[in-house]
Amino acid sequence: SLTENLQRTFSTLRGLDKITEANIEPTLIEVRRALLEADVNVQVVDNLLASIREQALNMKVVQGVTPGQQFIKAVYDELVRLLGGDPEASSSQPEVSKAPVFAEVTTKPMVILMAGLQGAGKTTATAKLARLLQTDKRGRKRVLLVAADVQRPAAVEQLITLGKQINTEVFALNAEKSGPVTALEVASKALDYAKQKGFDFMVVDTAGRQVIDEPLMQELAMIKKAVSPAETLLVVDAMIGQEAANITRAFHENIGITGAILTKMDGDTRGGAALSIKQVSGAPIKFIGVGEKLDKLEKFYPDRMASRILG
Amino acid sequence: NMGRLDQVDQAMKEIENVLLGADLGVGVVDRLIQDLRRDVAQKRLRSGVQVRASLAASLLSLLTQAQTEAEKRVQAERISAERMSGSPACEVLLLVGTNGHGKTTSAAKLAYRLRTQDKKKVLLVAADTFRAAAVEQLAEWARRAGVDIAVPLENQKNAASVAFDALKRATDERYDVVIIDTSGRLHTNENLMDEMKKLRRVVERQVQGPVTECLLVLDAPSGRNAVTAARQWLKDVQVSGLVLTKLDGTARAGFVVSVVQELGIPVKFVGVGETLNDLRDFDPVAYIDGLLL
Ligand SMILES: Nc1nc2c(ncn2[C@@H]2O[C@H](COP(=O)(O)OP(=O)(O)OP(=O)(O)O)[C@@H](O)[C@H]2O)c(=O)[nH]1
Ligand SMILES: Nc1nc2c(ncn2[C@@H]2O[C@H](COP(=O)(O)OP(=O)(O)OP(=O)(O)O)[C@@H](O)[C@H]2O)c(=O)[nH]1
Ligand SMILES: [Mg+2]
Ligand SMILES: [Mg+2]
Repeated sequence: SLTENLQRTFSTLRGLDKITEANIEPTLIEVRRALLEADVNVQVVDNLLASIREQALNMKVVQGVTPGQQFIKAVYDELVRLLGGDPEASSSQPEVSKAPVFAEVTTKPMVILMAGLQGAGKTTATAKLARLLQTDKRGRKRVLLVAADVQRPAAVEQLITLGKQINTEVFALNAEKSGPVTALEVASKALDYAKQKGFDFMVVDTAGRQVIDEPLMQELAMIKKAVSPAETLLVVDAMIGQEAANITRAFHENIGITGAILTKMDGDTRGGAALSIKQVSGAPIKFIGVGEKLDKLEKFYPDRMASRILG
Repeated sequence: NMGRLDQVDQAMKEIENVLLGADLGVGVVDRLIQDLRRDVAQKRLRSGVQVRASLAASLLSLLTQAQTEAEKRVQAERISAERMSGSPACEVLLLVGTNGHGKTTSAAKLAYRLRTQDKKKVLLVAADTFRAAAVEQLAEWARRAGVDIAVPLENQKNAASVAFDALKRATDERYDVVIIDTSGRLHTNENLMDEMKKLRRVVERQVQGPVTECLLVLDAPSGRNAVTAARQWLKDVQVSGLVLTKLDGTARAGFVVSVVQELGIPVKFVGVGETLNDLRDFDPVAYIDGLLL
């Protein structure tokens, strides 16, 4: 792991009382390799290293702590900060774990729009989110799921099936009854329905799309305009590589994201994409998916993610 | 003289970042840049254009050689397996891989191609008994592709028995090819990987021969974890080829170089979109061009 490699690299610095440009270079190369192998975007890595280099050179050697340990802590702390966390507050502290993920919203329904590449896990995440939202501590909230993916075969059926599993209503338009239907129509009509029936939340599932697909990116922008979501969440497969930075930038410039959900974190991917997403959009990762079942959604903790990326 | 060196060094730095940004991985890139430095010195390359051309040529030759050797390896394995068991009663394509990467869509595309281009009698098998509306999704694709489909019986949850029933039907009704779509799974889930090993055994016992292809489906945006996944799949289920999907997007899928060269898994097909026609054979030249863009 990087931590072990760094311990080894730094053991050669044991006798030193000062970290210099020369002796830090091999260590920085080691950190660069590890972060790239963890799928952190190359530009994000190089920015991070510039900041680490500066911190390391200004580091005062602390009594009883080896320079290696200090350096590792500096890298870890920087990762936590870049992921939107506070290195001094760990996820085991209740004020961190109990902090609400979504800001309070006064208008009803609070709308959440899901977006992302094909196969990222949007439909599953939509249902997982609904399950969380409706079992709110302050009393059962009513959530409306919106099946606005009218393109993928059986996408609507998939959301309807998931909705049944958690006893949640799904808004869908039947193409056979009303003729060909657009995603924009479904989303707009769903909002009217949600307002009319007094739903607390409305979560809109959309079709996966590529960022170079102009018409589909425009469609997404129109959907956002029509439903004015309080939250726009980018759903990203944790196995994603360097492209995480580019697709985050493209979605962010197109519709402005307020958060992200990193799925399939139950695998062994290091998840460096988390760093790219936060760096490029400024939006925090709010949840991670840790399995296919609908109770497999966890709150995102920067410190746990930092440890995972560092390996 | 300094200006010329600067231009070459600048080109090397840019190339390194392009290759890293394309998910080739730091180990592969280090080796490529090392070889490139040697070529620059030996051939006395002077310009950025020459440096880039030299790298493109080495990368292409590395990949085509690795692809050829991988195809030979897989072919030899199939021949030796058939020597042991005899050739299978019908051809079977098994699609496996990570959740959401494109197995179901690729199964449909393959069925469509085999029916329309190769004039085969194709049976699609919906062996994903877990995911919501997975069977409905493949059934709709079967309808669009004009092929028959075997679906699970009501309450039939065991994927291996769905495959078993489908293969009985395939031999009884004389289908040429059976394409089995399976549920997505992470290579780290031991129970699900065991289930897949068992599925393959049941299939091969039923057709009395090796599956024709065990295709691992991985999508282009995947990072270095795709190599880890492929390695585990190879170890557990012996995949015979890769289907690389979503190459119509912005991702360049540099992990493919490692999968072909280090693991010896050849790329069989490429997915370039969401319709039945969006299936291509692997073209190393086009792939390398895409990497270096
Ligand atoms: N292991 C695991 N699988 C997941 C997770 N989230 C989603 N999946 C699986 O990933 C696959 C794709 O999920 P979907 O919800 O259909 O993805 P999507 O983004 O809606 O796909 P499109 O609508 O086609 O773009 C399914 O097999 C899900 O069960 C997760 O956190 N862990
Ligand atoms: N752009 C693009 N999208 C693709 C391609 N192949 C598949 N997709 C899309 O990716 C999404 C997931 O495809 P599926 O075929 O459902 O993937 P899967 O591997 O069967 O998913 P699970 O069964 O849930 O594990 C769908 O929205 C497909 O339309 C491709 O080559 N290009
Ligand atoms: Mg979906
Ligand atoms: Mg599928």
